[in-house]
Amino acid sequence: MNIFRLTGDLSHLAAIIILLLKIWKSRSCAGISGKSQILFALVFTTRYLDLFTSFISLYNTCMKLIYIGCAYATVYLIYAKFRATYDGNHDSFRVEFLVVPVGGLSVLINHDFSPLEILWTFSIYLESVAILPQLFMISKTGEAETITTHYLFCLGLYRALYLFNWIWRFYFEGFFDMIAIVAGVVQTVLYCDFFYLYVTKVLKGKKLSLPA
Amino acid sequence: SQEPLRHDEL
Repeated sequence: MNIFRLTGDLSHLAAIIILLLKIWKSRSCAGISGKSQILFALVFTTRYLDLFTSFISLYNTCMKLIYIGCAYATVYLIYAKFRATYDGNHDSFRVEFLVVPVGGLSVLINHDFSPLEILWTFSIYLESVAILPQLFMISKTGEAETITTHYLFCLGLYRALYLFNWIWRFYFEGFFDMIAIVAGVVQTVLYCDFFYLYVTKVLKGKKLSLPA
Repeated sequence: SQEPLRHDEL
C-alpha cells in the first residue's frame, strides 16, 4: 500500500459517496446516468467475487463491501426510490455496445482462462468504459450540475492516482499487471476532456456547460 | 494448474 493507492481508493470512495449524497439530499437523480451506475454495480459484482475465495486484508474486504453496497444503493435510488426524477430520455447510450465487446475481449485476453479470472478481467475492461453513458448524457444535455462534476472529477482522479500507484509498484515491488494498466490508461484518457473542462470552468466558479 | 491469481487492489 502506497500513498497513491490509498489516495486513489479514498478518491474513489469520495466519488461514490458524493453521488449517493447528491441524490439523497436533492431527492433527485436528474442528470445522472442510471446506465453508468448499473455498469459500475456490475463491475464491482464481477470483480469482488474473490470476497468468497480469498482474504487479503480487513481494509480490502471492508472497502469492497462498501463499494458494492453503495453501488447497489445508488442503482436503487435511481431506478426505484427517485425513479420519477430519472432522465431516461437523455440516458440513451446503448450499453450493449460496451458490454458485448468487453465480454468478448475478456474471454480472449486474460491472465488465466478460469471463470473467476475472466470475470475479474471483464470487470477491469468494463470499468474503463463504464462512465461513457454518463459522459454521453452530459454531451447530450450540454450541461452538468456542479456537484455531478465533482463526482466525475473524483472518479477520474481515482484511476489517474492508480496509474502512479502502478508506476510505484513497478519500481519498488517489480509488480505490474498489464491488463489493469492498459485498461487504467484507457479509463484515465476518457476523462481528459472532462478534466480540462473541470479545471477551466468548474474550478473558476462557472457551471459546466458545453457549447451548443 | 497454476496458483489462482490474487488481485490485491480495488
